[in-house]
Amino acid sequence: SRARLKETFEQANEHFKVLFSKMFNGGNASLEFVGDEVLSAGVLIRAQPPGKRNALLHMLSGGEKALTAIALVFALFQLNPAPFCILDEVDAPLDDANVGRFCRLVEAMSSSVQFLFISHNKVTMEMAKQLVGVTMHEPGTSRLVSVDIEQAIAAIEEK
Amino acid sequence: SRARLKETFEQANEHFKVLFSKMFNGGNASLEFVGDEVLSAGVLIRAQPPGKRNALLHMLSGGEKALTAIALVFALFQLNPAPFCILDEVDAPLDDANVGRFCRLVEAMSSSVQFLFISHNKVTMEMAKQLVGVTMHEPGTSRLVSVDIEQAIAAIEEK
Amino acid sequence: MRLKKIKLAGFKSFVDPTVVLLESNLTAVVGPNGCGKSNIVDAVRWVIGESSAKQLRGASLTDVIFNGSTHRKPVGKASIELVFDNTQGKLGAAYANYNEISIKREISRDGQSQFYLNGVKCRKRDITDLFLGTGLGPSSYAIIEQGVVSQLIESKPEELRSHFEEAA
Amino acid sequence: MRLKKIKLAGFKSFVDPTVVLLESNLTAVVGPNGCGKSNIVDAVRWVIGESSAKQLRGASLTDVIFNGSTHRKPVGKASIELVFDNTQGKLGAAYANYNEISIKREISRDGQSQFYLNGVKCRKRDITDLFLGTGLGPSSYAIIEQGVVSQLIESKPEELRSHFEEAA
Ligand SMILES: Nc1ncnc2c1ncn2[C@@H]1O[C@H](COP(=O)(O)OP(=O)(O)OP(=O)(O)O)[C@@H](O)[C@H]1O
Ligand SMILES: Nc1ncnc2c1ncn2[C@@H]1O[C@H](COP(=O)(O)OP(=O)(O)OP(=O)(O)O)[C@@H](O)[C@H]1O
Ligand SMILES: [Mg+2]
Ligand SMILES: [Mg+2]
Repeated sequence: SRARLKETFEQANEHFKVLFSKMFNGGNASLEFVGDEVLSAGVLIRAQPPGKRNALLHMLSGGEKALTAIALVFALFQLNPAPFCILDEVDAPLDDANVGRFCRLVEAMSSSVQFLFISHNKVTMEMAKQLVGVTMHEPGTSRLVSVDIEQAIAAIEEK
Repeated sequence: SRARLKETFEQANEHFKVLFSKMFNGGNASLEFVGDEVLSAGVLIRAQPPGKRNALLHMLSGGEKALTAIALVFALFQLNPAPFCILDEVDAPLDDANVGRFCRLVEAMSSSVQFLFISHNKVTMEMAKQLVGVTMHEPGTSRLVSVDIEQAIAAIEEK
Repeated sequence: MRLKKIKLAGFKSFVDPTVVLLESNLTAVVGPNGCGKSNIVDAVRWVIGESSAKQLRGASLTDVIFNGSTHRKPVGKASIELVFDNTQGKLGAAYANYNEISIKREISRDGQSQFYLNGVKCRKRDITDLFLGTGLGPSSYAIIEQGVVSQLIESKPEELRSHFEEAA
Repeated sequence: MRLKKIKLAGFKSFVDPTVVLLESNLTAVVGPNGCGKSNIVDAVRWVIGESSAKQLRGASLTDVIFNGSTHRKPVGKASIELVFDNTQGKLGAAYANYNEISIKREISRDGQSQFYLNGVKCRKRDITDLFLGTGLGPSSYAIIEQGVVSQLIESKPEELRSHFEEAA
């Protein structure tokens, strides 16, 4: 119904603003309805990193876009937490400082959301409470292998 | 002319096969003409990582696709070296072992090709002979800042 | 409702039966390029009803069935099962009394899929209905595949709207 | 022929005149997210003749002009200059005698671009002709922008062909 969607939208907007400024250590963001009729309107995202005048998405950098998208997904989760959240290398475009902020946010949300995430980044791996190793010892076929965090980091350092 | 394009194509194919198996430590790859008429034919890429039966591009993983694309670009460079090569975070999807292989290949080619590359990965930064630091100390405006490799790595570790 | 296990067999590069146990709310899947990590994500999308081969990085739906390696022959069937802990009774009314809920999907070379709910054959609709309104529906924001994180915010305003409807 | 310098002024986030000196064949550009690294790549594509605003991550071609920050007002003009060392005389016949070749492009708010070759006004065609056949032409394989490395091999067979023509 119209009232429900409008209310959902307003709440998502609130969550998005808060999460955006956590991810960016400041700045402003908002969600706007586009079009007159709520039930058929589109959604426009404005995102303004700290110190920048521009709030249009297409001018954001690769890392800024990824951070904005993550903030939006987490805002939707806070509204209606799905049974789990799967993230496949979302940290790839991020510099180490932003990987740190991302990890702290995931850790905070993990009290109510189950996360399954894939990453090649040591900082992100260290956030995990459980590591699932996948290997193709036998070429072409995947198998699980038990891995502990020291091993995973060492395997990365060695190569 | 037809003969020239055919010859270029054959040479590119040779370079691509060699570079692919350097990148993947084995495996097979090839370029095929699609269509009867050489002057209007398309190019099909086949890429088969070591131990795998599949050679179709769409079934490759994120990292395997990036490695294949890099091998193709470098094959074209060996055929006709452009004045410089600019790579913007092409190492983002790669695991550390493949970042290492990528760096060794770039280093080998740098005797005849000028590389300008952007990366957040320490291993790739360490390959550089010159580091150009960019900062937004004043929010919203970019400025260069001199940076040496220890500093760049430390800045990453610290955060 | 927590996801406890992902069981794979004959699915993409997981030719041998494999069980991924999820014992915490922060589980990382790690391994070298091409080892099969994203195939696990595809497995989850597939079992909850994904019907587009392209979304599963295949040309046809049977591309999810293990098609061989240098040492192994292709197999004839793929199967994925998700086991949920439902002790808090959060999932769909009819299943509130079950402590464990399992959903399963199988496909054979003829392209026919079969779904199961707690071991009993069911229609695809029964599975998609189960997740309706939980954020795992068709325009799910709960699974971000590799390389598409930025595309989420680049989609057209109308497409974005469907994520809000899902969350409402 | 080696690229020695990239000079930026009023271009995207580089409002103040900035010179990037390239002193080796292995130069890394580093810095935090959003600091302006990819803007340098856009600068190079723009000065050699890029005419699509979308390829430059803008809505219109004047989006390359610095449009302000919390501390600075927008400016009226953007300019990029590349300086090449041509001591080996590799570049175009007419310029074989020049030890240094500089190409420059300026744009003002009215959208008009002006190109310069060694300080002399010239047409865009003069610049694109200079690079014809060097791999830096329109379907250049020499510049891989952020996030598109895998797309290179996913393009249609016809599109791939143009890279081979460029290399021929
Ligand atoms: N039906 C299938 N049968 C056998 N192997 C398959 C099948 N489908 C996909 N594969 C293989 O699975 C591999 C890709 O796995 P996946 O995309 O999960 O890798 P990944 O671990 O995510 O790697 P990356 O770190 O590069 O993203 C490919 O090499 C592909 O050949
Ligand atoms: N015309 C302009 N005027 C002012 N700032 C601009 C202009 N165009 C782009 N920008 C700013 O430049 C920034 C993007 O820079 P860029 O894409 O180069 O970042 P980056 O260093 O590559 O980051 P990442 O590591 O995330 O890829 C944006 O924050 C954007 O606001
Ligand atoms: Mg993957
Ligand atoms: Mg960038």
